[in-house]
Amino acid sequence: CTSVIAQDDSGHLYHARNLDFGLFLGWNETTHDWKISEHLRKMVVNVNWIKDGKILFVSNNFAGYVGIYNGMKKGGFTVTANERFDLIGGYVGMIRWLIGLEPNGRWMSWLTRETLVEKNTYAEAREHLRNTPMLSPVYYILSGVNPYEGTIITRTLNGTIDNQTVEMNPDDPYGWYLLQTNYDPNSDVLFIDDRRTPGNACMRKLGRSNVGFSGIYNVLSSRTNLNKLTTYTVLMDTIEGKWETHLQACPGDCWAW
Amino acid sequence: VYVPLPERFADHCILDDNTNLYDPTHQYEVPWFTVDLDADPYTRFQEIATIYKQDINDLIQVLKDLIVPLLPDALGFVDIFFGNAAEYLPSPYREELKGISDFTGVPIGEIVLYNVFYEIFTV
Repeated sequence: CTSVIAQDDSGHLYHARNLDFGLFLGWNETTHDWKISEHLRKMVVNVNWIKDGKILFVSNNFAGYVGIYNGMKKGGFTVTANERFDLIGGYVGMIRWLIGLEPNGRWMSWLTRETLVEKNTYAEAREHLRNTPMLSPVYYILSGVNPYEGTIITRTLNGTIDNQTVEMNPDDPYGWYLLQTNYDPNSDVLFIDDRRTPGNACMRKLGRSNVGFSGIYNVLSSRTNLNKLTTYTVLMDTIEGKWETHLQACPGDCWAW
Repeated sequence: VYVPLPERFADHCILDDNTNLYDPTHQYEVPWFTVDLDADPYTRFQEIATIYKQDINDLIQVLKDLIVPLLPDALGFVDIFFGNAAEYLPSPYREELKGISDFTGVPIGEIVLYNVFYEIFTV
């Protein structure tokens, strides 16, 4: 996956992500595509979540899946969740939950949903996503409505790794955006899975002045941020309340992840 | 040993080509649904589950086709283990998953597996 938070020259924030899923889960030798990714593309839906007769927040989901990977509370915050691989992974959390050691631990995508239901501001959401015990590691990418309200929260089961958690930074010449794939922000990426370097290069080519749905979509449609695992791109603007999900695929000569 | 990728597979920023792939009309390829948080959790996902019944079944079947040749007894384990685990999931998720299971005809253990796949996959 690749998530991006970026702001334009006026400080208007945008949030977007590619959702990649299906690695090693079967290869279709006819279409040259991952079998699971192929199926998931047919199951993408947008959802208006209603409470008291009003739209509380929006998300997109795979049909039959009740958790949330991406959500937007208009005028409040947007959040995406990127997979974080760790030896102390979700199966450890599951076992601890099953034997009663983590009765209050939250399943990853259910914590995202809970945050969207219960919290209304960037600060509230940030606090909740940083500190709530959960059952699997993850990267939460969170943005608000004010300039530089953007962060990557690197989660373990019991807390946040502070030295791997980054914020948008007005003092950094490239602090107008954050780009997160599936590696700790302050650590090297696996050399055979480097989507960070091309993503950063493309964002810098785009430039702050050209940030918007169109510019970020084109970054996320560039190899290898776009690859054979990519199922969709979602574009979010919580200030204007705009939400677009675009199905994605990478047919032909394209890296497998 | 460094083996350079063929050019056609290499990283490529399409902005270098002055290309614009963004077409806002493509967003309409993804349908919108409503989930009412004030409704009975069992029926909240009825519309989505009913419309996508076949797709959900097909997805689960792909997973089965991958797992069974390697672990022939795995499906029985999934149905029992995750089926039992469903009873201990927090509300409203427990009821929502039961509803999806009933509306799609997919055993509850397999619906739970689909919904906690992230947790399993993070290793």
